[in-house]
Amino acid sequence: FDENIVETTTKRKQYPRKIAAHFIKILKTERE
Amino acid sequence: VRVEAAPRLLMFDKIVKTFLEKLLASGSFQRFAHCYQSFYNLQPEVTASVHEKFLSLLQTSIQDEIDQVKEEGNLEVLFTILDRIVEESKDKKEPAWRPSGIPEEDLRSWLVPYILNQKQYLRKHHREMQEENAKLMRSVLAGREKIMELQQQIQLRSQAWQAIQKDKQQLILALGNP
Amino acid sequence: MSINPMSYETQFFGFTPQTCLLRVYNAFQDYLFDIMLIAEQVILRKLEGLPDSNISSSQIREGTESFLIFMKERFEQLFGKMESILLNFVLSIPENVLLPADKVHEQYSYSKEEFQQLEREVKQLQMNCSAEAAARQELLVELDEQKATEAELQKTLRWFDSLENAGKENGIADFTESLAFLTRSASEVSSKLKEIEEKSKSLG
Repeated sequence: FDENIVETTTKRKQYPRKIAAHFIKILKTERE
Repeated sequence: VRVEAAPRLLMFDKIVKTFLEKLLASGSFQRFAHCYQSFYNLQPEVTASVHEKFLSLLQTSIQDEIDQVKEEGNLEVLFTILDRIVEESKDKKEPAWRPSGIPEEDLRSWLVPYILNQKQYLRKHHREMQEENAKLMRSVLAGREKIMELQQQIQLRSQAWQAIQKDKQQLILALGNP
Repeated sequence: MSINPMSYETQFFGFTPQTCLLRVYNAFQDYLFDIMLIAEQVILRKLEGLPDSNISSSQIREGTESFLIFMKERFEQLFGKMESILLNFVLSIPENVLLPADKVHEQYSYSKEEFQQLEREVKQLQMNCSAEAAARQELLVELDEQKATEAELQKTLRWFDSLENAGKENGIADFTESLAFLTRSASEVSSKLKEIEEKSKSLG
């Protein structure tokens, strides 16, 4: 349970930034 | 410890210290001697020194453990950061946002600023393109007019030459009659 | 009892506060037991040097157990208090506090509908831009065509100019007038001829 919580919160901390980085690439490509 | 005022690190140290003091105080020599009554009667000094060693070893072991936990957990830095964040939020009374547990929902807020930025860019780009196309349209219209004009000129010139053609026919006729 | 996973705190600290304290609890408890055994070992070793003491190791063990039970109880009580204070006031994030990393949620809390509306607007803008780009393409194509057409028309006009210039170079300033003049002259000549013929007939 503890590992799940740590894993989940680590994802909450890291994934939005990673996804946002890819999202920015998509938007840039659409611009081009 | 007045819990709401003291910075976290201070609170943490104070609470652990208080815990340790009370724990050691509860292991009093009376109690220890009482539990080892027969040995205490035989060797009171040894009993006292064993008791003293017991307490000091317990204290240093627990203190070392606490220091290790603080170091491994980077607690000093994190407590200081958290104190600052809490301080900055002290005017906010409403419960703050918390993860909803639905990733795509929580992700939306992350993406909104980028989409708004894209929207602003597209709006600006669209306006620029419209202005540019308006200019081009003006050039196209001017070009159409110019071509119309040239076509009219050519039409006039070719009509003139056709008229000359007619005149020439008449001349030939006129010349042709003996 | 519903467990509070303290996931927001875990997001900040990188570990669950309960686990942190559990580790401290286990460590303290281990120390208590270990040091208790060390103390007992010291006493037993001391007793080995006192053969006529009549104190058995089980007596010492009883003493150890009773002291340990007492200390363990006190430890549990004190640790329980310490844990609850630490979990509630030190290792917890007050509910009005938002971590800096989550600021976006304060500024951009969009509902699903609002988000979809925003995406539709962006899509529409993209289509508008594409339409403008297509229009631009067409305008550029037409401008190219106009250039070519204009060049052709200019060429035709220059051809007409060259015709007229050819006339001028041969003394014909204006074809129409010249032709009219010639036609008049020719018809005069032919009427003269006719006159002459008639006269010559009448003389004949």
